[in-house]
Amino acid sequence: TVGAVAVDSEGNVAAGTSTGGLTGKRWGRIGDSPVIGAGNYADNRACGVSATGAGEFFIRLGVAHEICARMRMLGEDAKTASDHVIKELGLLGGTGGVIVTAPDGTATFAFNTPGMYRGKATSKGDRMVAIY
Amino acid sequence: KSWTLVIHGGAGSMARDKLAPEQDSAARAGLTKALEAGSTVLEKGGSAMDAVSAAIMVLEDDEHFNAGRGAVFTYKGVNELDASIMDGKTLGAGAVTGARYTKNPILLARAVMEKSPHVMLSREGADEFSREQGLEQVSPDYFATPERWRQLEELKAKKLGWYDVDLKYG
Repeated sequence: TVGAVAVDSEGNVAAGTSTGGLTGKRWGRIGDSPVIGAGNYADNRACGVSATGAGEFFIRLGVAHEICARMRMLGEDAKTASDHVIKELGLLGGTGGVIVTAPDGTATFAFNTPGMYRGKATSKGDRMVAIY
Repeated sequence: KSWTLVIHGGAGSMARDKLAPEQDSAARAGLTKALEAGSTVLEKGGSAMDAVSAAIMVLEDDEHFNAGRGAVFTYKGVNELDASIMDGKTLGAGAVTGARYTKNPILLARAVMEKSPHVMLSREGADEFSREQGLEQVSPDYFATPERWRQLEELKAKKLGWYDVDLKYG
């Protein structure tokens, strides 16, 4: 699965996710990537989220929308909201992670599995590619 | 003018220290290229939607990532691609599942958002819509790579659970 979230110079947020799904999937199985609110969500009032991991858990928890809702209704920042929801995912037995950006330019990650391939760039000149 | 772009290339159980050097460098090269593509759009004042599309297309074209070319195989040995995109300004959203002929599934998801009244299209219908929108079409074997085929064969030979294999290969 691959994903990107961005906030542009007008403060608009967007999120995108694309995947081949699970190796050996059967019966037309669909994970979280194409499910708006589970593996992908964007809302200028909160943040943009793209997820990767065990899709069934992300769908049941509504991870991407849950992070935006926590920011919007509880006033949490992107890192706090993301950490909380990924922790809850883990308690359900799910693995994976999210990338998040917000209109204020916040860029954060939250995940509970090693081997996440990530990158970040900002207008301030940040350029980071990492494999955790 | 300030902007931010964050990308991911998936998550697997394979920690960094277990990756083969060429896997590591290939993943980093792909991520760097995707960051450049998205950053170029934003530096020119382009929209977040265009930046996200540009970055993801690079990773879809890169066979080292499980999306577009280089996607994993289904149990029946075909590639079925899923994608979604969402605009935080309008809450407009588009998604496709089980697409088999569109070179860049993220563009198909975006076409669903911008050119249809729907949010999600699937399988033959998504493929039909893609043709109607004039998106670049490829034959199914464009997505196929020997490494992903080997992973499927390993799954079938060892009858591993789907999660086992996916978690291992990301």
